[in-house]
Amino acid sequence: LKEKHKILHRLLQNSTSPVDL
Amino acid sequence: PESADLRALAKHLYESYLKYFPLTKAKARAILSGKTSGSAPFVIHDMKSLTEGEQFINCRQMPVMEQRSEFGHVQESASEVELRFFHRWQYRSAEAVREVTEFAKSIPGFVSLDLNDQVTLLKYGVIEVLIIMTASLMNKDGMLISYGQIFMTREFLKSLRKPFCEMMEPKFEFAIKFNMLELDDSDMALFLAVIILSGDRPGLLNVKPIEDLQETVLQTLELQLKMNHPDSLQLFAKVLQKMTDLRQLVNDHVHLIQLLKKTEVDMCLHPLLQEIMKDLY
Repeated sequence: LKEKHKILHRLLQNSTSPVDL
Repeated sequence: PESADLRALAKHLYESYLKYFPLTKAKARAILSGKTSGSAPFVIHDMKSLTEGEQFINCRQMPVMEQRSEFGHVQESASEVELRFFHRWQYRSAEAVREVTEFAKSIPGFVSLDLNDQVTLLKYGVIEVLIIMTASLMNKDGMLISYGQIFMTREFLKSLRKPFCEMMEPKFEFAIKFNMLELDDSDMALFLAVIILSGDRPGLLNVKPIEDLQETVLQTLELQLKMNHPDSLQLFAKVLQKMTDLRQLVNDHVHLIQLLKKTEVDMCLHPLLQEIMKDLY
């Protein structure tokens, strides 16, 4: 599931660094 | 003491809500009723005003309006403008998904859940949360977008070509009924957490801790509604009933997006929204 949802996974993991949407 | 814990949870979630969501219901209602000290929102009610106003969609601060007339001269087909507007809308939606994710992470216990389950809860919950939050920005005549800088009329959204015209009307119908419950931002914060912590989402690996977290938030919501709306009978039950309508709305929304992907050759869906909608229902 994590593999199919890489961006969502990244949003969940990164708390402070801005995520390039 | 138990009640004090629930009050503390309510306060914590309300503070997170204020921290992560830029336009609160209180602020949106003030703008919609013309009770703000700032300027009134720019109104998009036809293709011309869309062409003028679309430059500012997603802007937090509207630029000086003298520039507007320049954009009106650009001759484009309505279909191009509609598609571009949809793209901008999508980017704001992706940003809103990020805000909801940050809010979810602030729910005590959420980040301790299995990471796969966190992904599942967000995948299934995020569109429901966004529909609920959009209701705060709507009245029967239209909705605020771009952080409250723009008011887009319901009639204009209905006038777009198919299937764009079918996207927002069910959300307006839902919003009008939902807004009659008159929840405020502190109630909304708890309701959103309840939605996110739904233990019956497909594919969850470890349901028990999710249900335990949801139970605590549910108790908090029940207490909050009793204290905040003492005269509103059965409000807790009425709020929970809305969760059924929400699932149907999301189901219909995802099918419309799938239809769009088939009919609009130029449409490309934002990768984050693609992830969420793929195999959703």
